[in-house]
Amino acid sequence: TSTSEDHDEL
Amino acid sequence: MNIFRLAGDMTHLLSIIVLLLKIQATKSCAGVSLKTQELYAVVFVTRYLDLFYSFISLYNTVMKIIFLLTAFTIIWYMRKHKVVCQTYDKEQDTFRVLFLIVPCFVLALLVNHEMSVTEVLWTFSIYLEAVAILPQLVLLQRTKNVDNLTGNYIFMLGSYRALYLVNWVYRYFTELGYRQWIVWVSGTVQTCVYLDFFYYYVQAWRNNERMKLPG
Repeated sequence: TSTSEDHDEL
Repeated sequence: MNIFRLAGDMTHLLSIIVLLLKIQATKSCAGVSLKTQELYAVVFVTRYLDLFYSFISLYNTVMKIIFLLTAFTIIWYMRKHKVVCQTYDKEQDTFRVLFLIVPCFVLALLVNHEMSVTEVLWTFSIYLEAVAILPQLVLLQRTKNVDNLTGNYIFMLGSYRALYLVNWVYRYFTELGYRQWIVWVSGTVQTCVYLDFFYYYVQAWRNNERMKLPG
């Protein structure tokens, strides 16, 4: 699962 | 970064520029929902908290700052500017936004990637963005006046998330193990909310006439 640092999108 | 996501971000930025230009050039915000603009400000604030603690890229940081600044500028115009604020139809823009904010927040507490403050707020912003346009669409139905610039603003705002859907498909097939169910489902719902508007917008464009919404 993606975690917070994965939020590379706007 | 891929072309679909870049196109999506540019379309999103352009939609905000079009709205700002409309308000600045015509000194009017008639037909624009302040509630939707405030919901978007909440979306940006709760989503971009990582500005303070994580650097992803210059592009990412610059775009986040632009989105935050433009969102608050639009709200300032609609609330404080002596001429513009008189053109805001307050009595028509009555959507009960708490009915959007509370369910999205509860859902973010229940369905998220990680039970941390920033992660729950980020997830809340994803859910809220899917429904943030509703006050604007309701206002259009009520006032019937879809002026060209406002129509273009909504069309581009809806298109940006549709481009993001393509970006997610592209990333799914090109990046091994790339999964973002929360964003994918929410982004799909968000795009579907616009479908009705898209239908009437394209119809007006094809008949080369002013866009009108049904009774």
